[in-house]
Amino acid sequence: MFEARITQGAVLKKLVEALKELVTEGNFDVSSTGLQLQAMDSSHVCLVSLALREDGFEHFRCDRNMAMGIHFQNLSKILKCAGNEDTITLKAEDNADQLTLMFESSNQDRISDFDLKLMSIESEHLGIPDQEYSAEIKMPSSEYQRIVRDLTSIGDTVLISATKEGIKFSTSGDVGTANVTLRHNTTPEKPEEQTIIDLKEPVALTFALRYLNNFAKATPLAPVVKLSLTKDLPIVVEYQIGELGAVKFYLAPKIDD
Amino acid sequence: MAQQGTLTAYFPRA
Repeated sequence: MFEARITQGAVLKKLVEALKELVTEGNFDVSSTGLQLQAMDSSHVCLVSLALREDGFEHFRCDRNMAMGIHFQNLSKILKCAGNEDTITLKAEDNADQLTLMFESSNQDRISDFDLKLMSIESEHLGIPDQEYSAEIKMPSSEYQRIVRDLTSIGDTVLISATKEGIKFSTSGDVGTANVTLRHNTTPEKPEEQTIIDLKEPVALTFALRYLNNFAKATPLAPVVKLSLTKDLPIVVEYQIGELGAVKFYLAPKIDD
Repeated sequence: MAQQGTLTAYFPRA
């Protein structure tokens, strides 16, 4: 059987809110090491990779590996019934066709359970190589959210260029053009307010803003976001979810004809 | 016009 208990149920709620518009469905792959998900959007332009570690949960038990097919809008409907302070327990028997979600209020005076019907999903895993990136930028997640939201109102695509001067986001559209540059800035005392640019070589890539904007739905999960860029490769937008794990979004670049 | 690539062009199917 599978059983995973998380005291901060709100994390699970935020996670599903971050994914549900990007990917309709996907398999929660559970094993003794934790819970993983890899799912592409319907156009195969972007991919969500989620990894939650077994030791990040208050309790985790998985007797045999399982792929639980989840419809994210449906999971979201159920998680909306959980309170923000609730502890959430996920449970499934081996080969089950449903996932039980149990919500306990913080003072234990309200307990509810919901069964989510599981789906059979043909999973299509991509092999993502471990690699060095030309530029890795850590910035406040709220800053990333603001930049992509602002630029989405001006244009459809963004040119992201990382140089030793900083990281520049440029777009243009019917109303005109926009450029936002962030400089390497480690002045703020709190690490989550710093902008850290780790540059091996300058790189510039163009991406669809619609997707980058969608990734920002993960902002409530983490104070810092990391962008990784390499010439002619997908960008990685990564949010560390405390000690629990991380969610990474991959987006293929726009290619000039 | 720049074209949108797909991820399967970059990462092999496992």
